[in-house]
Amino acid sequence: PPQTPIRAAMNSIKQLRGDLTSSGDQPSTNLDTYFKNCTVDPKQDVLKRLETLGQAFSQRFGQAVGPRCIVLGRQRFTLGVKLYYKVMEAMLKSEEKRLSVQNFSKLLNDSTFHTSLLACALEVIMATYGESSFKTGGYNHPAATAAGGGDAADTNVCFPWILDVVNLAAFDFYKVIESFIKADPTLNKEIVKHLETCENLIMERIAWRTGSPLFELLKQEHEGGAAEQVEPPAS
Amino acid sequence: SHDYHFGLEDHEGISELFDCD
Repeated sequence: PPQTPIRAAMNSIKQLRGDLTSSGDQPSTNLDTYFKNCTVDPKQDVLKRLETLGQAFSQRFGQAVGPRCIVLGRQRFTLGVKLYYKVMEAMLKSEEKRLSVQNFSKLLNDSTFHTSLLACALEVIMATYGESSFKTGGYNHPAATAAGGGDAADTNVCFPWILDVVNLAAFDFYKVIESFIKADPTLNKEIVKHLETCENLIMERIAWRTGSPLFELLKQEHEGGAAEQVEPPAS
Repeated sequence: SHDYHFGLEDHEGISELFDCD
């Protein structure tokens, strides 16, 4: 029988939490091995970054949703960390198979990669709980209603809110989306759709704002390669 | 199941996207 919106939202949350039950909020043995295989072990930086971003996220979540919700923010962050580690491990396994390498030192010591991956994980958590919803702005989403988050918030925490919290450029966030979806086949249709909407928003608008790293990349491509003939506009 | 379009080729992955190839 078709589910009510609240039942569907509750099941989505239950599924997410169930999928993350076996995931720890610390790196797994496999992930530790990948860290140790690096020329420079990134583990301490990873843990330190999570500590810093965890505090920032909880504070901003509390400011946005309500001061009583800082603890809720902490819970969301913890789930986000579990998903972050889970997807990281899956990505590395996939890359190991694809590239036949075990030393991912450059990637795992790239702060932007870790911040992007974490931001994507947090966006998935917030979308599941209805806090990040393009349709309703998060306030009237069945999950948000069912969770009792009925207090009016001062700030909408819908995407791209998370980018500002973790100080991440939209173009860098964009880079992880497809690999994230590929690495976690348990993501449900609604969440994949949400990430796809984020992706489109970035490509159509946010990545083209002043200060985006996209412009530097385009400049490097233009200067690095041979000058190409510009095609005249077709009539 | 979803209908997300995966655009990356077999020789493209997260390592290339973060300039780590």
